[in-house]
Amino acid sequence: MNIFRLAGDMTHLLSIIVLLLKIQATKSCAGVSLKTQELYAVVFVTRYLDLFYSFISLYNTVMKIIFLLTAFTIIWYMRKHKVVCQTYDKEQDTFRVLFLIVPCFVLALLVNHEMSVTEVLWTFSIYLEAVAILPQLVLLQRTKNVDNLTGNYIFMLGSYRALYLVNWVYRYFTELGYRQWIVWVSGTVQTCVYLDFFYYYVQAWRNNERMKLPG
Amino acid sequence: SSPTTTHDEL
Repeated sequence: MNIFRLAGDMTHLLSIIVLLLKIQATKSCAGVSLKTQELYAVVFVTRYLDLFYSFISLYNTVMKIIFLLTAFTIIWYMRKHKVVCQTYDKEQDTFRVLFLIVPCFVLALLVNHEMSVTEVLWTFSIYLEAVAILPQLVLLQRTKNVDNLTGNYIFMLGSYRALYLVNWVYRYFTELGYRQWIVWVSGTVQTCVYLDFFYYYVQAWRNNERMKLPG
Repeated sequence: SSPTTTHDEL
């Protein structure tokens, strides 16, 4: 494992911790899209089915379990926690997730490495992760004002993907025969989804003001 | 067909 991959994973983990801390400390999930969180849960469940039949490293196993547990913890807070669930912007969070899930699934059936249940589900998780942030970005666009923690959460999620891109370039030059087109293309799309957000995030940071998205 | 890459990334 190279430093870019590790930095990417740590940024991913940190983004989730930031979101959980925001929810726990402020007892509020205002501005957080439950749809996106549920999509991430679907992504992790379909991707980490290999926990049952393949072992890569203790690091991999532990991280997978953490990602699964934290995803469901966030969903639990937003759906079941007495105080937190009342702060959820349900009326604003209306993205039709089936418009993401169905095309990703069809694409996974058409473009995959191997026509097996676990491989198709794994491929589906790769495609779905690329677009899973969209309900969150749409919610942000609607509520306009982005609180710092939510902004940092999304910024870190985007950074994690950007670090993975660097990791792939590094692996391409250091590992003989290493290539994974499905992951590369999806990952590039996924990183591009954040570009607009990055622009406004950096702008707010440079001007030292609260982040605001244009109408 | 290309060999399946082991999914060693998260």
